[in-house]
Amino acid sequence: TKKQSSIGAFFEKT
Amino acid sequence: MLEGKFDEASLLKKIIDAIKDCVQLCNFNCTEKGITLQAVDDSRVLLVSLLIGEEAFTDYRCDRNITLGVDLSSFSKMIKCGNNEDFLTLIAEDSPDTVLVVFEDKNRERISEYSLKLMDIDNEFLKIDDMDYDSVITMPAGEFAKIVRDLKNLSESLGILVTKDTVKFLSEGDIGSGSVVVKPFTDLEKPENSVKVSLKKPVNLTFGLKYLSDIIKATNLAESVTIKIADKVPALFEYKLPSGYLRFYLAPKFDE
Repeated sequence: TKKQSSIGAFFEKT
Repeated sequence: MLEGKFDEASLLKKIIDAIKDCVQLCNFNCTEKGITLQAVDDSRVLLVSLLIGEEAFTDYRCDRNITLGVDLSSFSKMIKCGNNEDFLTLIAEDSPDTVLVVFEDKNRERISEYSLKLMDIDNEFLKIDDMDYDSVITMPAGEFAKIVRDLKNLSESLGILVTKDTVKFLSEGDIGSGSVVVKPFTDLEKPENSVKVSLKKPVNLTFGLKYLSDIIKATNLAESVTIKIADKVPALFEYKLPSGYLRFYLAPKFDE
């Protein structure tokens, strides 16, 4: 099975 | 003050229809260059980034930056009240509580006005840097939508494999498996039917079909979709607007 990653892990908050 | 007039209401209708099922409360940021929106879906997997450039409007002015906090489900109900061919004008004051939506029928003297209450929406803004992608695929938007719809019947996940000049979409589920292979193709008479694949490095990634099903709601906006993918980063799905774009960044699935 594969786990869904989160978009927040890739882009920094400004 | 903001005053943005679309030649046809259909453009804004299609944009809102494309995003309203994955994001609901959004800030429309209006500047002299046009209108932008960035929002992340509730499960924080899909990011929507919209630019409606100034040139997508027949008339556009925005003297100061204005934020319109909009509930898209309410906005969608309102903009459906206009005919597709009507002029649609968005009007807002500098610190607005409401945005006015004005439809003008081109064939008769009929003007309809709707006023939408705005909301204070506290949403974070993510910084999206330009990335180097391993592979870029441009293909007819309708063809991509069909692949997603067909393979969604089999599984919750879609694999996208790009090797030399070949893109393979595949899904495997309890009832069996399916795959669609797409190769570069040039249609001289109808360039929008062409498929382009550029590859720096082979790619093998998996995405949730639930989110891809949201993305393909943008299919009516453009003839083609551009898919940019690289290992271990979100894929970018881009639908070009007459001026601007609707982009979706989708976080991949990884092995546990």
